[in-house]
Amino acid sequence: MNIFRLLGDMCHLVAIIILFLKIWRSKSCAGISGKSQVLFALVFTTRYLDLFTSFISVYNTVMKVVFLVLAYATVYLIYLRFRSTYNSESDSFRVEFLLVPVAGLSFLENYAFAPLEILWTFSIYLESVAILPQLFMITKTGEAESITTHYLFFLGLYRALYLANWVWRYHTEGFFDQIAVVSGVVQTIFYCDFFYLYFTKVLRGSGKMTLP
Amino acid sequence: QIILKKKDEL
Repeated sequence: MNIFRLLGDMCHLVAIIILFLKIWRSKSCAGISGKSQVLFALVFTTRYLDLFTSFISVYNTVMKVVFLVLAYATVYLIYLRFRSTYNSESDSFRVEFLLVPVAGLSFLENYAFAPLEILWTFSIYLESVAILPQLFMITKTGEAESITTHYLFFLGLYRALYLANWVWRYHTEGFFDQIAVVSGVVQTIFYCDFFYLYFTKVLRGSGKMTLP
Repeated sequence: QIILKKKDEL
């Protein structure tokens, strides 16, 4: 555990909590892509199956359980509790275009051809693209509430901090996880355009982020 | 036989 990794995990947790509280308090999931949230729930489910097979630390186990619970709770709020506020017409990204290539790639490029390994690889690849339906939705409607942009900011920051964590681990312990690093770099690139808009529009102005 | 490391990251 290093400072980048810990801060990264905390930003990830903060992002998920921000989204959950935003929906819970406003009783509305307007502007939120339910598809991205289902993909994240799928990411956690397929990655954290090792909760049943290996114990790493109390921290690791607790964080995994918290992420899983919050991911499913968020999906529940969007699709069941506050379903009437869900903008399904704007959330029109075709997730099969992500799921099929990601599933195919996880069979082809993995560390071992074993069920848990393939599912772990699938989760890594899927996480790198899971935010695309949300970014697509913002592009399509041309705006996002500031609280939604704060959620995306913390999620992007988590990714950037994990990159720093891998650089640190490579130099201090010789640790290098090729699949995670390549996917992580790809994932972080998706946030660059958003980061630019966040700093130039949301932080400088106020309220909503509108696209030019 | 590849010996896989435990995945300690989240």
